[in-house]
Amino acid sequence: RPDSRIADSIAGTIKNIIAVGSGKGGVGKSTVSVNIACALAKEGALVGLLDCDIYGPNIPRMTGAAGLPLERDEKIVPMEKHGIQIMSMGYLIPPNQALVWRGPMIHSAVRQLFTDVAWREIDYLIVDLPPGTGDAQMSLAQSVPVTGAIIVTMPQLVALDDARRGADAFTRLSVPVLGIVENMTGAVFGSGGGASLADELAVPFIGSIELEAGITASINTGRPYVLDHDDGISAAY
Amino acid sequence: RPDSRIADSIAGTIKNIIAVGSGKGGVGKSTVSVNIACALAKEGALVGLLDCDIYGPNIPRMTGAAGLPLERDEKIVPMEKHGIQIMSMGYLIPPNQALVWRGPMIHSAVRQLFTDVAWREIDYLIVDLPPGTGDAQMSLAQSVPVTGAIIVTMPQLVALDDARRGADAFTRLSVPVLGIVENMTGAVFGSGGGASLADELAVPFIGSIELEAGITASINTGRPYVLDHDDGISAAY
Ligand SMILES: Nc1ncnc2c1ncn2[C@@H]1O[C@H](COP(=O)(O)OP(=O)(O)O)[C@@H](O)[C@H]1O
Ligand SMILES: Nc1ncnc2c1ncn2[C@@H]1O[C@H](COP(=O)(O)OP(=O)(O)O)[C@@H](O)[C@H]1O
Repeated sequence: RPDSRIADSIAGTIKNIIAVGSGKGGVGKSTVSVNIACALAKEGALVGLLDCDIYGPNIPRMTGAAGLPLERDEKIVPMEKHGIQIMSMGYLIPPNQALVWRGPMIHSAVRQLFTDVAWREIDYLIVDLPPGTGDAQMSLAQSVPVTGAIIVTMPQLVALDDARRGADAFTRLSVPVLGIVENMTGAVFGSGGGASLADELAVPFIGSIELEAGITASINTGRPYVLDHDDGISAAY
Repeated sequence: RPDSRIADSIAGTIKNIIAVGSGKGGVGKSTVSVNIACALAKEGALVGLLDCDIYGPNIPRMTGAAGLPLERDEKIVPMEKHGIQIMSMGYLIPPNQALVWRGPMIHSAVRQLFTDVAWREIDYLIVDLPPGTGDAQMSLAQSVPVTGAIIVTMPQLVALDDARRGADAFTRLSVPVLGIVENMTGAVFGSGGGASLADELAVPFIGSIELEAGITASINTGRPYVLDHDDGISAAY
């Protein structure tokens, strides 16, 4: 499955690659990725965060890691913030410009985010995936050995439909599904859908995160929620 | 820009093609598309609804138009519900199965949703686009003459970032941007972002729809909100 040349080039540097996907957009993949990465770093792990959403790279704003990456020995040096190494296409294109690219361009961009970036030693590389089950998911699984994938869903039925497709895509790409996270649980979108999906797919239910205005505020300011809060939500991440 | 063979095949049948896009996933493109289509049909227009989100086709569940489409003269007959003609990849693939397709497959699927579907006379064809600025957006603009595009955004900054990219993509594909709709306005995600983006891009601000649990409930049951409510939200659609 993975391309042995790329796998060899990162072997020994990146120990675990955790993909965060869902199938559906806007369910909280990036928010969960950023907070998981910060929570792991707070516990002392060496963490990397890779934004694989080529069309809509939100990680630079969400982490507050602004600026232009440096180059060293013809490789791009990841940004560094909150004790995490961070890389995103968002650093390589002007902010308001769309990448109107077809599939093959996505494929080579995903490969380059591994081969052309000077990643230093990492225990966990969290890879934030775009919605859908297309080029980015395929290129990731066909480039590097992915340790496992976390599926993020919202509680309502259409989100569960797409989360099933997301899980099916990982299974067909030989990537183990580590479990389901239900996000934005509460009165507006409902609750319980994530747990019943986990039962149906016979994968662990990792937990749920409630719909909380403070989380959106933390996203807007570029300071991930877990860094400033010590409550049930931070514990859930 | 558009492919004259496809444009000719639908000329006279489909008068206006309105794309509903955003760049970001989960902001409410499908929900807005379904409710706009139903609102136009309630006013007596001939309406079609095309789900161009090949990886995550949610329109069949959202409209409650279940079942398998018929074939006539080697073309697929659109489903019919709430007085609207409806077509989606969701009718052509098993429900829980992911389409793990690369870009070129998306391109031919989008073209076939025009050439191989027996659309009858339509005043407005509402096209629900997937997130991103890639194959589906390009294939639509390169297949048929798109009258204009509505950009749906949520109020928060990361959604506005992606909405700008979505608008930029339409401009580069020579599709006029008809305006901005801000969705899920309220205490959780904020308000005012859509209107300021409309000013920035010098396009009309069409209006805002508040975050309302009743809208999610209507999505889960397959009966679009505007059909059963006569309130401010329905008026906004
Ligand atoms: N638990 C939550 N409570 C409130 N808002 C949330 C929560 N999780 C995510 N959000 C908001 O929802 C929006 C979508 O989340 P995002 O992480 O961008 O989704 P995705 O990466 O799946 O597209 C973000 O702007 C974020 O502010
Ligand atoms: N104004 C609203 N209030 C409450 N829920 C909404 C609203 N608009 C959309 N939703 C919910 O948000 C989810 C995402 O919307 P959807 O239309 O699927 O977005 P997209 O097509 O952009 O991915 C849906 O499940 C829907 O129930």
